[in-house]
Amino acid sequence: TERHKILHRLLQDS
Amino acid sequence: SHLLLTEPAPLAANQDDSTNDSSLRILLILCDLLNRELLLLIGWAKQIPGFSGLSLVDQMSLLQSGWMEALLVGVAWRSQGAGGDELVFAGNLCLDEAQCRATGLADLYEALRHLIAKYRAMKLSPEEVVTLKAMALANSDADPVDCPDSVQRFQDGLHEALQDYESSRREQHRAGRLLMTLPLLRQTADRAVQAFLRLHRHRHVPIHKLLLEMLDAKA
Repeated sequence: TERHKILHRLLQDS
Repeated sequence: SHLLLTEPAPLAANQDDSTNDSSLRILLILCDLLNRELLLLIGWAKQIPGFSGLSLVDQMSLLQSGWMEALLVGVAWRSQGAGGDELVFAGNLCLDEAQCRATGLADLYEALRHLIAKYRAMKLSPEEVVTLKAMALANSDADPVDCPDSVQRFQDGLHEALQDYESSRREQHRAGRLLMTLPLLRQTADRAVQAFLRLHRHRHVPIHKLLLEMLDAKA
């Protein structure tokens, strides 16, 4: 997830 | 009907006056548009029934594998409706063959025209387009899968929706025919990813962070 942090953050945002 | 309701409104391209080079300008406008489309796509994916029930790892994997296929379903759909030989990335961003050649997207143009011709011959309905887009994501063959049973159930739910829809139209071969277009979509998306990576690496076209992150995941 460190390499894909934008996607990770967007998926966690509700 | 749920997918139709959650389908985002089409985006418009933003103009760019940071360069006098017309080919580079088209690419900058296109990359900005794709980056914004990706943001919408991620929000849209969360609304597909079953997606949010997947583990975060699987949600990421499916999106990293299938995002370009899902975006190209939209481009093909808009282009099919336009009637001409242009690729309709947005209502105000239509690229013809010469423009694609000049911007290093000749390969993508050829592949997308093939896909558009196929969809046009099938006369896809809006219901089929949104289901195809969700199925492209669900069927993205991400590897490894964290929870294979959940991903399978997610795929089964979409398949069932497609079959229900087609049986309501009394088109018994239609679901199968649609599924048989998925290999061409996969192949076209691979060529699109290669084209954008090439533009970034060899021609140093700047690419927004999210788009670059998603391209890197495919590299």
